Amino acid sequence: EKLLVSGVTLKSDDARVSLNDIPDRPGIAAEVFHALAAQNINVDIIVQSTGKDNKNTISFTIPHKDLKQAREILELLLKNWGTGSASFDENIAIVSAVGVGMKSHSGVAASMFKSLADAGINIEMISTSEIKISCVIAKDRGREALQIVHDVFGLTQTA
Amino acid sequence: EKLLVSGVTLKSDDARVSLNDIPDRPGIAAEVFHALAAQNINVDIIVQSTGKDNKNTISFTIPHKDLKQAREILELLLKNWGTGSASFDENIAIVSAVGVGMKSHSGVAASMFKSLADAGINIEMISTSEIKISCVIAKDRGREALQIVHDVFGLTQTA
Ligand SMILES: C[C@@H](O)[C@H](N)C(=O)O
Ligand SMILES: C[C@@H](O)[C@H](N)C(=O)O
Repeated sequence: EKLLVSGVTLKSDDARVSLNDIPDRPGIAAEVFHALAAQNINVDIIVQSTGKDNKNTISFTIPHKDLKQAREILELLLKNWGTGSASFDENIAIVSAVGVGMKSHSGVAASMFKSLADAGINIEMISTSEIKISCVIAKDRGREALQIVHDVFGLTQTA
Repeated sequence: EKLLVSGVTLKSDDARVSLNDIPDRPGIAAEVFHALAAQNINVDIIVQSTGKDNKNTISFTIPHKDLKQAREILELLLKNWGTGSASFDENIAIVSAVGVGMKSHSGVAASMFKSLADAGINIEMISTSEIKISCVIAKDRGREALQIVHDVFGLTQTA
């Protein structure tokens, strides 16, 4: 498989937010991101897997500096829904492999995941498209992960 | 906020696969996608939220035609791990908004999610980056969702 990855990035100033066991019905996701957008809180990755028993969890990352404000917004939503909880983790880094046409990217994903695994780095969250594979990992492994993923794709780290 | 969305796509020939309650330790994600890549099974979106009690769930989409082979591969992995289960859903469509620099894309995500919600379409899975917001929805709402998301971003549907 040709080399499809053109770069690797590291983001260390985001925090993870999870809305756990919230209603899995139309309108919920819209409410969350509308409320955040209204306060100009930028969101990087959003992941949501399939729900169960009409409940679901939405996880996303926002800048550390917006955590306090996000907490207030989300507590209000949770109160209105009458269900669910919010959890936060500031101790994360997002390492991403960027490429073009990674449509057959199960191989690219496998290589990236394997390189992190071999270093004993646990992958906490995953979000992908054909253009980008993002992994959330522990913040203190960020620099190391950036080097590792650069190496596995034969890229020269310039920064 | 300027118009950041340049196009909307619909994919109706993928199926969702979820690996539920699998071990949340380094190497697991690598094993899954290595096994799929070895059989040339293309993966579109991969989502994984944060784990709990050392267990996690990884969901992803693959072409319908690869379901049978994927099942065999995954059953073998589950057997080796001695824990977890696989679930499948052929009844999905993936609608995606593609854009550039959607860094402040909580607003773009909110608009997309709201447009689907107003039509009563439940969002089953979400995977995003600054360049793409993908939503997994029921297959029979696919065509309608494509039109809806085109409209909310003021795009002309050409196909
Ligand atoms: C959980 C949330 O995504 C919900 N399913 C919605 O459509 O808004
Ligand atoms: C669940 C899976 O992603 C695991 N955390 C890994 O690192 O492989």
